[in-house]
Amino acid sequence: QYAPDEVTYLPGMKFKPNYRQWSGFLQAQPGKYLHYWFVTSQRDPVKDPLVLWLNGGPGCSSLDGFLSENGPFHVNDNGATLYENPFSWNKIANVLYLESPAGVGYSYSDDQKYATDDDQVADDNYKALQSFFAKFPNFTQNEFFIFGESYGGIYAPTLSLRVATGAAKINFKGFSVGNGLSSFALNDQTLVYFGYYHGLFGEDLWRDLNTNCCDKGNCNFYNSSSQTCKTLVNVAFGIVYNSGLNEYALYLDCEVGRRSHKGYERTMSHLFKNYKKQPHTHKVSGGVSSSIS
Amino acid sequence: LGEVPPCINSTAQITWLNRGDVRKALHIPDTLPPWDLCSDAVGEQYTNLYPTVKDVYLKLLSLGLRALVYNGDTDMACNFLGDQWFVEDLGLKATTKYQNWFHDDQIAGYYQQFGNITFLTVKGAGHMVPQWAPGPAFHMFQSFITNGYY
Repeated sequence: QYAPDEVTYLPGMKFKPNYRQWSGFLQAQPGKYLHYWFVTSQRDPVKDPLVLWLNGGPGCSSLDGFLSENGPFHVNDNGATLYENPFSWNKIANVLYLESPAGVGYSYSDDQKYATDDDQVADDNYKALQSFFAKFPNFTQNEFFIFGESYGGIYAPTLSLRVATGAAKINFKGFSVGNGLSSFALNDQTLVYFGYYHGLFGEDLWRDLNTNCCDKGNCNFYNSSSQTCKTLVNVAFGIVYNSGLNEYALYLDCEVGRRSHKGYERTMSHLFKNYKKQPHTHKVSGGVSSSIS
Repeated sequence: LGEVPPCINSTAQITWLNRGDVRKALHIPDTLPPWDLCSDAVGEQYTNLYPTVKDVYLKLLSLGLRALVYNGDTDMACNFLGDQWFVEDLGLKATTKYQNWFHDDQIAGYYQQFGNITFLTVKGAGHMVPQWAPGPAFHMFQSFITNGYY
């Protein structure tokens, strides 16, 4: 293994891990370095699969995946000590967390230019993967899987295509996408049905949506040419992500208060390309005011 | 320390990851800026090229790879219906009916398989399934990487 990157001590860790871990940088295209954090399996690192985990955004860090989702330990609320995650995915797999693209988390570019796109990200991720196997050559035999979450619905399959068709000898078995963005059109289209059938808006709006967006039973809530339809869809989307609901989990409260800051708008603008935030023109459930928190 | 996505409390991670001794332990050069959950620089300058990844999936599946598309079914950022319709729109023959799967003797969600690709929901979980349903998420993960039953 690549000894200089091995992590043998972590502040706030009161327990002794039964796995090894490395943190360092992988080479993407020249001048770009992606930070990785690799933990071996708590069971059988030699035989267990190798899994790459990618969070989405675009622009969000996979260390959120490590420290809040499926990593071997998480951070206590005090921001200082760590606790073990009994459901860590490294119980049965070697897991590589990659902060991608450059500019995300500790990943960086020498020129500090961070404009990029889906294909550049996939190319850089593929180069970084080859850099990983150069550092950890004895993992090339392990079965290999790629996991992506959210905008990772774009990252995972595009990187998978490069792995599956590239020259690097990787024992690639499959890929998985969690709550992923697979199609903008379907993501928009289905959200209207999700909203109505979860009771987020009532018959008035639903009837108007059907009247203005549907023709002989075929509905287009994604890119209708009807301005009225677009306005109504905006109202529906506004209820979903601008009325006080937690868009990431309908039945959970919203932890960090209101959503008017820039980062939020950006994330949602990537997911809902046609949504233009407008004042509510359609009376919704007695006038939901934006002051609900 | 920058903007964070709403409804997610990542204060603890940001605090810990930006400690000097933690950065040192993780071999992070002092010259690098503070860590943040999401990067404005990347997010604001990012260009999406794939409105859909349907063709990419079809190519990968034609190569015999296995795929799992899973959704926590309370998420509205990427709701489960959108991904279910996406998998169905691939036009592959269903090899199982739509059925429930169990974890700890409870229905953990629903799934259907279409040859090498499985669509699966995780009941009651939000956008980050391993965070909000860690037990069912681990079960699903193990079933997928071992090609076992859900």
